[in-house]
Amino acid sequence: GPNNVSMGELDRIAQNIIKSHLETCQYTTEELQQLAWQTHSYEEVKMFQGKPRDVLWQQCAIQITHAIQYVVEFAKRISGFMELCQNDQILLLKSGCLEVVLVRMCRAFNPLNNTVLFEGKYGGMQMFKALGCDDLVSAVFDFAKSLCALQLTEEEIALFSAAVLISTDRPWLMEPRKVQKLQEKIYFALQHIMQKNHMDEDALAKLISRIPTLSALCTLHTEELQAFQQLHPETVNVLFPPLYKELFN
Amino acid sequence: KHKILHQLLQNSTS
Repeated sequence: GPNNVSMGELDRIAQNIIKSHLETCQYTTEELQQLAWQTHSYEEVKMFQGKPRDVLWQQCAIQITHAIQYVVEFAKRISGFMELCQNDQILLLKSGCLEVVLVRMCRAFNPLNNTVLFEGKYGGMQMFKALGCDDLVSAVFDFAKSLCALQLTEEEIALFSAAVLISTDRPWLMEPRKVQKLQEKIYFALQHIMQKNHMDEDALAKLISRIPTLSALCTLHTEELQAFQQLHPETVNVLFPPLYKELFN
Repeated sequence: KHKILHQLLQNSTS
């Protein structure tokens, strides 16, 4: 293997991450397949559109927070993550958890009709109109569609999620070398699996090229939250989940 | 500073 990592070790890393991913997904692949064509009716979409802006924001903040709790659990089960110093564990999760949520979201996205699972059924972008941030919503939908186009397997989604989370690009890491070693192994494992699964030799490069978009989406989310908070400070302070505020405020 | 995240990391994996 590359850099003195044996194939046995890469395989162990891959198996651990895939298992961690499958154990911490909100929905199994089977559940998502069963739901895939259950879409919100016209009346249900109208109902979302008719909600006050702050109510829908709160609802989305709760959903995101819920998804993040699963991502924290995913991180904890990755071999080596809990061996990082606590500063770096917190830093990686704080800066990467929403990116992982967005990667995981492609599992619950139907690219054939551009709908996403929200509140039990699938619905399109128009469902989120009342949020008042069409740019962010359409960018998130575009991202999900572009990731779906790569037709990743569950194993690849797992390894890519881990690679996004365990990243040396985050500022203020205390032990960047330790994070780098772990990240390199994850990438080797991802590369190995993708070479096996895809005819397209550039599949990994295409996947990696989505990372800047991920980070741009998170920046946009922070900006939209700040703009929302200026208009609805009470909603954020009183009604938003404490974990959401801790991570994004 | 990151009280809840800290707490989630401390909780034993269920």
